[in-house]
Amino acid sequence: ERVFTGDQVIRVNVESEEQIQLLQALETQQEWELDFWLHPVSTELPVDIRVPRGSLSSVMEYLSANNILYSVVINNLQELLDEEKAEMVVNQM
Amino acid sequence: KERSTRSFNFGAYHPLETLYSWMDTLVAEHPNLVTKQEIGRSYENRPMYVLKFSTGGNKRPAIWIDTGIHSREWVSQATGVWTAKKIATDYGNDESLTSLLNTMDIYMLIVANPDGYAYTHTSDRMWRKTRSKISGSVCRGVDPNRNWDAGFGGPGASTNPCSDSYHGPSAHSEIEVKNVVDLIKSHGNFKSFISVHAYSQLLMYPYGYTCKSVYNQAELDSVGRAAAQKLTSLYGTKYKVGSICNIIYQASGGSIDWSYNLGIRYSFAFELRDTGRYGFILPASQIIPTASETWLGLKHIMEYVRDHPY
Repeated sequence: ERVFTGDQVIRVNVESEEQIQLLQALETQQEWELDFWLHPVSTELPVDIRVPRGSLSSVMEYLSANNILYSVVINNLQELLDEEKAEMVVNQM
Repeated sequence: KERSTRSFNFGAYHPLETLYSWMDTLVAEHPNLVTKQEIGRSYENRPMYVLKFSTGGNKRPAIWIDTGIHSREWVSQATGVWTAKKIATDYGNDESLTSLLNTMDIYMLIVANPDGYAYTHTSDRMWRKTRSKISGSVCRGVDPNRNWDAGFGGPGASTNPCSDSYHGPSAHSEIEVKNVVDLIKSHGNFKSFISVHAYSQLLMYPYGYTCKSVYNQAELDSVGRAAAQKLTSLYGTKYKVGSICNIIYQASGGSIDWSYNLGIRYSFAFELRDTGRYGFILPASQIIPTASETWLGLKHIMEYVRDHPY
């Protein structure tokens, strides 16, 4: 079973068309294996990205270099998944 | 095993087997209203079950509701379970719903992507697509909401089998999609098609594959806004309303575009809540509040469909 230890989910409240394009450029690159939970489409909607642990520093660097502010909404995805699974086990019993 | 739906914990996530056995219990408790129909099998040969809510007649005007087409959006399937129970228990008690079911049928496909759902429990909680093998690729699965014959292969869907929005080798290539297409076409009298996803609190209508307005845009927009208001009235969860293309992005091959083009005028898609904190991992404690608020929006749409035959 795949684990997501150390993966973070970040939220970007985009402020401009230019930022949308910068984030769309991230969507197309495969190397960092980003999982866009909410896609960069408009300044009206937030962008949520699951960032694998191994890509965190590169992504943070890219965002800072382009003055794109973000917040971390899920600090360690696996922790949340473990809680979810534990709750399901209890419920099944 | 859950012996009765009364003891079933609607405020929890359940594996596929539990959901399927719960369906049998619901049917057993409401034999004059609910039947379970197998509409075909998935790629990995799991049954796809539709719950049909009917008080008689033959091919009455019908409303379609599906949840869970993107497997990782668990709150969507959980909302489907709660909603099915709500419909069954409110029939005979809620005057409006009773009058609806005395003239129309409701079909609910709670697990629209069973292979993907099973895979999120065993192998990859973040899986979104089907689990079909793609010839010539090591990657698997097609985005089942890019595989419908509506602008198929256009912008907003990927040609890359490894992408989460891969549209598939051809329209309706995914058996999970084709099973629904065949049912809807053979029935021929659906008046509304509602697909429930998660997340980001949106209530959308066609089109996704083009930003051109549909013929019934004004009507769909006003019904959508009224439904969203009803939803918001419970807990204040704010929804945006608009066409898929205008409110999110151009996304071709979507189910509600296909249903609208087939003539099913009242076609809508919900993107349920996440209240900005958990995304796809919405805590189970938020299932019932999410389902309860969504019901107010769903019910408004269904009442409108009942009162505006065409």
